[in-house]
Amino acid sequence: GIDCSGDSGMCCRKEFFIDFKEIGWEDWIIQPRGYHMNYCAGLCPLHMAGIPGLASSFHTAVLNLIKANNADAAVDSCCVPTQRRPLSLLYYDRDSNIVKTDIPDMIVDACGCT
Amino acid sequence: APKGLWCPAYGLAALAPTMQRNILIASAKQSILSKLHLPDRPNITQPTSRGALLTALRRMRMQHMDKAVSPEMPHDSSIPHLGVQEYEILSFAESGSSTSRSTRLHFHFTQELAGSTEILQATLYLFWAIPGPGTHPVTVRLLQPDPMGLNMTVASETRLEVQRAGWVTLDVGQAVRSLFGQGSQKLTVELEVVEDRGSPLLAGHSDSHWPFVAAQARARTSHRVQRR
Repeated sequence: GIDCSGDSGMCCRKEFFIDFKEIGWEDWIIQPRGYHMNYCAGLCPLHMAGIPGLASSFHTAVLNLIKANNADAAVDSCCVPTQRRPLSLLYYDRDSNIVKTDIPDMIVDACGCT
Repeated sequence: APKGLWCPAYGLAALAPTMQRNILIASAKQSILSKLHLPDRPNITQPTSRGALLTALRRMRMQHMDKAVSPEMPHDSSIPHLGVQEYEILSFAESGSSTSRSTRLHFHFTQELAGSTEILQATLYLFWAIPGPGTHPVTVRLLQPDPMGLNMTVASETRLEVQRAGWVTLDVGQAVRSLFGQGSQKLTVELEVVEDRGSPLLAGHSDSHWPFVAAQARARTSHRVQRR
């Protein structure tokens, strides 16, 4: 995956950090202090469709045929997360119990074109 | 149609930075709350003291290490299952009614956890502060509301011979599972001493020796229908 830098309009990963103190959640979330959410942005022109992040397969061959024979009919290719990891939280629940859990797929590590 | 119209992040880049930020923060909040099965952010009325939290985490870690080194320990069911969200819960006791010979403690679990997880293990940690020499027999009863919710019934009873000060643990996993199965979320523990020589529990309890239940739970997996 590619990290966004400068004004590249191509599909890339944008860093985005949420400080729990800034949103008034620091009283019930004990750890961590914030959350590196990150997100995907940018365009996927047809010649980038399916890379990186799509293993070469029969699907790729079909897609290439569509591109070659009928570029206009090919559907949109989107810039989406291709790698994510869990967010570990230690927090108070409504009964002031202390709960630790790992929420899957919360941090975007890489982006790619569908 | 403009390029990327059907894409999930379409249009975000065209917004003003402040608007983008607000949308991303709102999305992050909604995502965290929904994955914690919380309708809204909890309002914390009495946060746990740092002393009690650190002691509890230390006790649990020592308990895990004891289990890890003991060869006869059965296969640890808390080994993480790929892809299923797991929880570790620390519930500190709320004082209930007490007499010269008995003390009641309440442990509350939230409806969200009770409804969306299955309990793998639950352990009650009690700290004995001995009021005098010799052995102190203590009866520990786990109580739960009867199906009508009117009276308390004894789910299990254990007799302990307390000889020295320190922590003891009791497995309460079955009692908590049965509570959740009944749709209840409150576990009541009754400690009774045979004669009023003072309860070995409360004689010297302090904030960092307050009783707690440590539970491990796993998100209930919805039965996926495989369509061929």
